[in-house]
Amino acid sequence: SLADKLQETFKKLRGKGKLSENDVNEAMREVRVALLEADVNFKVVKDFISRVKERAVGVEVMESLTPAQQVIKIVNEELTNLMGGVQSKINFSSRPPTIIMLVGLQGAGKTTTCGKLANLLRKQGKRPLLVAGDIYRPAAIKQLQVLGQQLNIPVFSMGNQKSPVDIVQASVEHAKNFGNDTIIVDTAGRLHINEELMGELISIKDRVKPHEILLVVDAMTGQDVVNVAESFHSKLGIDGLVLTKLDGDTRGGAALSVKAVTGCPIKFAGMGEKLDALEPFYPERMASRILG
Amino acid sequence: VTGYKKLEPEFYDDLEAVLIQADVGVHTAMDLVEKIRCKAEKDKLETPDKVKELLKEEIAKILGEDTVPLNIPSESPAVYLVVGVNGVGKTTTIGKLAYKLKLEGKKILLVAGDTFRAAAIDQLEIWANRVGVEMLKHQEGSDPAAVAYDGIQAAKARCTDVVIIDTAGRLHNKSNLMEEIKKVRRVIERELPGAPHEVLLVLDATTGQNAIAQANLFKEATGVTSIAITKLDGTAKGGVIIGICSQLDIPVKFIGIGEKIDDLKEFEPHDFVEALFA
Ligand SMILES: Nc1nc2c(ncn2[C@@H]2O[C@H](COP(=O)(O)OP(=O)(O)OP(=O)(O)O)[C@@H](O)[C@H]2O)c(=O)[nH]1
Ligand SMILES: Nc1nc2c(ncn2[C@@H]2O[C@H](COP(=O)(O)OP(=O)(O)OP(=O)(O)O)[C@@H](O)[C@H]2O)c(=O)[nH]1
Ligand SMILES: [Mg+2]
Ligand SMILES: [Mg+2]
Repeated sequence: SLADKLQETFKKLRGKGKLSENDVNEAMREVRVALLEADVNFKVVKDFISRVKERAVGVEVMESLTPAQQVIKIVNEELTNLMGGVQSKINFSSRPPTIIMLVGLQGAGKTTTCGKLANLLRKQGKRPLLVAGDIYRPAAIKQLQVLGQQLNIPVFSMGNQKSPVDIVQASVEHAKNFGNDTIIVDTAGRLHINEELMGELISIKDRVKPHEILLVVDAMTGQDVVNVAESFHSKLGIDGLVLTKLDGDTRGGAALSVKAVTGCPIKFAGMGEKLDALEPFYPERMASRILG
Repeated sequence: VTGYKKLEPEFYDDLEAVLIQADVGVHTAMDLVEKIRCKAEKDKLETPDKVKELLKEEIAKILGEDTVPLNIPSESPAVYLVVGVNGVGKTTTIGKLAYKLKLEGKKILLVAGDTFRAAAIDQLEIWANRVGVEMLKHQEGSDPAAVAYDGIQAAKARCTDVVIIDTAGRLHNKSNLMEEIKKVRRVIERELPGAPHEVLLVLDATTGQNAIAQANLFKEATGVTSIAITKLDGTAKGGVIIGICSQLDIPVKFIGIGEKIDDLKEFEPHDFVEALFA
């Protein structure tokens, strides 16, 4: 683990007292490797290391800690600060229905997360409506309908011959007529570099003005996550993220990368395939997971 | 790594950076660059371009110099089992592969072995219809090993050339799910000696270092004879396969470059390496 590696590093260096620049440089080499192994983006690691270096040089090692533990403490605090506090709240509109739209790359877990989110919001007293906005993927509509049936939550669909913009617009009317105060829109997976499909999301946004746009990201995503997050945020604008498949054993460095490049909060964590497997995202837990 | 007129330490740092950002992994990247740096010194290479070419050749060597074809047994049917974690593109890849093999004149049977996920069977059925091949399915929630068993029996009876078995996505750290896929493999082996002739692990090009754990655990559980890496039409480079090939010696046979029926190409090591540095 990183803690063990740092203990080794400091064994060869000076003992207690203040952390010298040399001590810190040695330690930062280990921290850098640990973060890269954890899939934190290369450039994000560079910035992060220089911030930690600034904070760590000249620091008095606390009585109860070894120099290695002192460095880990600083790294952990810096990581946790960067990832922000727990922000698992959806911004509900004062004039329902609140419109939540889930977007992201292919296979990230959007459709499943739509089901989970509907389940969660209903437990919080909301009356959600699921909207089948993916007209492309084979059996995508059916997939959402099956989830809706399992949850006994209504699914709005107009089949796959109408444009997603029209479908989402019609769903708002439907929600108003049937008393649904929250609309959760499932969209097709798409590449951030696909002009046409990114344009489709922008059209939906312009037409219905969603209150929350959540970018769904697979926790095992590697270096490329910064390109994806940056692109979705600059072209569309996102309000928050959901990190899925955190029940896997990936270190999840993507979490740090997306927060660093978008500044947006990770609101939820997908922790399994079942529809109750959605939790608030806890930054300090993620920080220690990333460090390994 | 452009703009360097002569070899300097920063050039090697930049090479390492390019590899790391391509998901090659920090240790594999450092090892590769160090190996190249030593070789460049020994062979007295003078220019950054020559060193870059050396690196490309080194990577291509690891990936295998040539395209490796699918295993075809002397007696039909060939049985291909497709495995991998959730959402990587297994079902879509099966559709594309069926199309490719059908164009080669093969008689194909798809087996809907994902009996768990919502509308998984429907999804594969749409692909089967698009390609124009048969599909065998059971009820949702049935035992995937039973579906695989039925699939093999049907293939033998119908003189099928290729059976491709879809399975549910599963995270490799879920022991009960890994036990399930082991059972599917055992059933296939028992019903047809020599089968499965391919265990194709599907990896997503956007995945980082966790892909190595995926390859390791699936290799342990079911054996893996080949890899397909999908979503290379995005901006991710899929560099993690370099570490996988060098550590586990599993050939990459296909790449997915889109969501359409013909978006499956045979893996070509030199093209892949060029794209790594593009
Ligand atoms: N283990 C685990 N699996 C998940 C999680 N979230 C989603 N999945 C699985 O990931 C796979 C893909 O999920 P989908 O909901 O279909 O993903 P999607 O983003 O809608 O996919 P596209 O619509 O094709 O872009 C499915 O097998 C899901 O069951 C999670 O938090 N943990
Ligand atoms: N852009 C792109 N998308 C792909 C590619 N391969 C698959 N996809 C998309 O990725 C998503 C997931 O594909 P699936 O075939 O459902 O993946 P899977 O591994 O079977 O998923 P589970 O069965 O839920 O584990 C779908 O939206 C596919 O269209 C590819 O090569 N490029
Ligand atoms: Mg979906
Ligand atoms: Mg599938």
